[in-house]
Amino acid sequence: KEPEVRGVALDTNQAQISVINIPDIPGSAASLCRKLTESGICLDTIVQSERQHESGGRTISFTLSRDDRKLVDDALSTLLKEWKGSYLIDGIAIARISSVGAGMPCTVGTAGRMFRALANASINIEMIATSEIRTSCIVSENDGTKALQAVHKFFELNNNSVRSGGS
Amino acid sequence: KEPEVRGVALDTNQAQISVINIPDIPGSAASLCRKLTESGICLDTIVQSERQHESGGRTISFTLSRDDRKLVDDALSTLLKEWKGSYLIDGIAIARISSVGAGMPCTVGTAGRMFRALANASINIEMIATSEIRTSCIVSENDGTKALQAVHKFFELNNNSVRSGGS
Ligand SMILES: C[C@@H](O)[C@H](N)C(=O)O
Ligand SMILES: C[C@@H](O)[C@H](N)C(=O)O
Repeated sequence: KEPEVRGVALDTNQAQISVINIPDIPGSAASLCRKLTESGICLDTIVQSERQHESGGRTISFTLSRDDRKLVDDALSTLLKEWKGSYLIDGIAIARISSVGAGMPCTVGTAGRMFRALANASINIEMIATSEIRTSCIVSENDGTKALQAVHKFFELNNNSVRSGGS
Repeated sequence: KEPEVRGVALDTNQAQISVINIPDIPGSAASLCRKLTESGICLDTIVQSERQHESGGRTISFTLSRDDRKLVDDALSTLLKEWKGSYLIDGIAIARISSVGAGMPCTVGTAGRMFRALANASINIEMIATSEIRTSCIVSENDGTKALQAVHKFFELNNNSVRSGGS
């Protein structure tokens, strides 16, 4: 029978940043990504949650490889000047853990169970990007290995985990 | 040669909600999902972006099928009472458009190009959950069909799109 989670991957080579106060109009997300891509920066997880204040600006958070972090300020400097009030902030040092589901009926709640596996190991979740069969959680860098083991154990995976990016 | 995007799906049967001021400690995300899953609610896209204020509370936004929206208030009432200052807000009427990539080198910037396809059609992006090869964008419900056509056209997909959830 199909396992609920087919595999889990840990990437310890990522950094997280957010751009705050992005104009909430068509083209902003596209321009942000274009500037980064043009500088050869690869974005891994990109998250934008629902509008929360009437202030109108939006925040986009993303993760990228640590080596690329130094390229970001130049890549975005023109855009940040153009978008009055916008700025970049760095998140804490992180690790990214992602699971790939086996397409179970979603009332099984696989994403929530992955959050439970992390909570049981007292790991705080910093960022979440989940869609259908794939759940990505960002945790503090120090919790990376513990997170991989916790999810592995919770879903009874034997050799289905992958580590990448460790230095 | 591999296409950059293998397929795109539109779901017009989703609603978006956010829970605001969630205690930022291990277990919050897991408890939120457990309460919803126990009421038979299926979560599709779940997004939590980086901490932005020192206020300490976090926001989790998610999408679910419209029929399940009426079950949410009861499902979460105990938790929302327990989490002082937390509350639920409904987002605007939405559609979800997701593309599945073909695993191109990420410097191609497929997610950003999908945002560009939407921007070219003057479609505002309300929520983003992107991880590696899959990009999910939430747009206003009225933009759903236009979004599917725009992404389809931009990536030159012929019969690789799927519509679901239309009433
Ligand atoms: C904030 C950003 O996502 C904007 N709404 C856009 O469509 O690009
Ligand atoms: C806010 C929520 O994600 C919390 N940090 C948790 O780990 O559950």
